[in-house]
Amino acid sequence: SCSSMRHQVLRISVDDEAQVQKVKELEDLEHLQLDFWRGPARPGFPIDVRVPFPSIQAVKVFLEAHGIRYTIMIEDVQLLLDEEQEQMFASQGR
Amino acid sequence: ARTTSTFNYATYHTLEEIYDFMDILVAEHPQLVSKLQIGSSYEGRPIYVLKFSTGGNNRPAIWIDTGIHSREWVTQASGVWFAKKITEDYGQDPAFTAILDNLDIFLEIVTNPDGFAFTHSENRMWRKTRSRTSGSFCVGVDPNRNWDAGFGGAGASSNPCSETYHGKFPNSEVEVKSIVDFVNDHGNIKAFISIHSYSQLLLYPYGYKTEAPADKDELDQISKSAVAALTSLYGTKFQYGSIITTIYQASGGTIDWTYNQGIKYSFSFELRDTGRYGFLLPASQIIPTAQETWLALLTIMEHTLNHPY
Repeated sequence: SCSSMRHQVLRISVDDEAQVQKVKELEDLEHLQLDFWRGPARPGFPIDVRVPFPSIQAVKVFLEAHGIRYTIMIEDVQLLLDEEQEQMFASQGR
Repeated sequence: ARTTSTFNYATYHTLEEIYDFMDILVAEHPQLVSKLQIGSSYEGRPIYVLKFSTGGNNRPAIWIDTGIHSREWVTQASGVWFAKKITEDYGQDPAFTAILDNLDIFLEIVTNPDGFAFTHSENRMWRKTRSRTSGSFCVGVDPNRNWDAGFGGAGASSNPCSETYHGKFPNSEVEVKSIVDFVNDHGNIKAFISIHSYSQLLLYPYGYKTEAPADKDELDQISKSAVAALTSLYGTKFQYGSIITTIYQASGGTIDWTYNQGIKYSFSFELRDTGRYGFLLPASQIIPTAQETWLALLTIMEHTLNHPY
């Protein structure tokens, strides 16, 4: 749906329990409308979070300010969703 | 598809297509497969379980469910593949034939039909059920926090808007209650396997408490063997252990309840994570994911057969 336009999924790497707790603080900020695909667990365990476009900057600033490493796992969720739909329609067509 | 041989297992399917597949499979193998309706979802969709049996009366059984979290599409797709695999391998693979000659298998492919339909119609990222909570505009309960095992404890949320909302009371979700009633009525389920994605984990109780299950050593050994079998196919690395020590505390979970009912071989899978797609795993990965997972399931099923209790 267009509501996932330019949503990104960040893969966050947490090195210690303090960083895990820091990311849990993010989880509590409801206004950011974050969707944790892999929730905060323990050090060394990747955390994946889907971030709506309006919140991306704030989340990245928060992570960088606390020295928490992250990569962009999915650049634009909507593009993947569109690909998935196209693949399904193409398969149904076949 | 008009036969399960022409059905495309390498694509994601809608609820209607999966329900059609079930009927075709039953029609093709009436002596082996039957379709049971164990309830109706909150929005009134039938909840179906495929029963694979070669006879006997209330034989010891294995339960496998996929799709309890609706957005985890590779699990429902794997469930469809498992169903076909069972009909193909019975009578062909000696080890599996021995399993089905002595145990029944119950397979619930779409454990959360309303959520699954919603991922196709409105929101691909929907996880929960679609029940309404009075006093909140938020919809749905996490069906893996709604079981009567440490219900409402840490690792679940009392906020209806949370993705881990546990619901107003245990088994409040008809999708959960239907399984609870089925398990209690059957009374002879010996292994219960609930399949999720993604994190590449094989988990056993507990999630709601740090206390180890009485059978921890055996469950750990089975997990080690099952993970080795899974990894042997494509090299996919899995971790294993109890839920609370491997990931985090999570209360009200499925296999904590089944284990507390005496179903010793209670496991939960988290399937493939390529580190690039999360829940949006490309359809090209469905079959290899299902194939490797089946090797782990076989390990658990064989152990269940060889260690009656």
